[in-house]
Amino acid sequence: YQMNALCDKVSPLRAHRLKPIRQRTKNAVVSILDTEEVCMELLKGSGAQERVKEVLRISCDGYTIHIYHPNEGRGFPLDDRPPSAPEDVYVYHFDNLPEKFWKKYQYASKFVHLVRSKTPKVTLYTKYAKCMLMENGPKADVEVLFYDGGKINKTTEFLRIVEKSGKSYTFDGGKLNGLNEEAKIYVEHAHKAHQTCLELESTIAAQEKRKEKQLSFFPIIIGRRP
Amino acid sequence: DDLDAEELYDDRLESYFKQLVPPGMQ
Repeated sequence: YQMNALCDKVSPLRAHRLKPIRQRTKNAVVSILDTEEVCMELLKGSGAQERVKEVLRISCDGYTIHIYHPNEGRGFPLDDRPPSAPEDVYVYHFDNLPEKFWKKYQYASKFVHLVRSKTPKVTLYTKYAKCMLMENGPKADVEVLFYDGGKINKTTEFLRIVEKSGKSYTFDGGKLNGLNEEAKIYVEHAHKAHQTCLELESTIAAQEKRKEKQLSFFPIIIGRRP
Repeated sequence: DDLDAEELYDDRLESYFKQLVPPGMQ
């Protein structure tokens, strides 16, 4: 029995349907590959001495982690793709990943969550707005862009309204006190569009389950701008 | 291991996010 477990800190990441990207920071490069795997390249050294010394390659369901040290531990200069795996690769399951890799896994997970929160899963064009339900479900973020310039963002933590004039309000959950008539209309419409997106998501997901092939029906776009 | 997730935000990431959104009201 482990007193600490990775699952107490983070859920297995999910990178299904996310588009490829490669993003570097000071000491690492995190990528979503076209296979939907997530790759972390850890860098050591600076300038011409900079090398990719360690690679974590995480399956798109987050459960399988391949770890290797390129060029027999000497590393390779940073390239535009991760160095390929040598023969001696350590393969771990999410449940038995050694603690020294947890922080790196959590970092990859945080990045994936950020991308999911910005990736539309359901896009609905209504009479007044484009409503997007994002991939970070359950309780996914919602972004409603009104054709007149207004905007609403809903997350589990806050609701932000931007009126067409540019004036904005942020509410930390709970009641929406002191809203003017214009903002009330925006919120009401956003709420309805959000509900419709959730219903569409559930209907499409049910159809998707009936199919044997693992072919995703998402993202979906419903309607068009009037 | 100096992994700072805040560093991830930059212009390149913003333009990637914009590409994810279906056209019409970007």
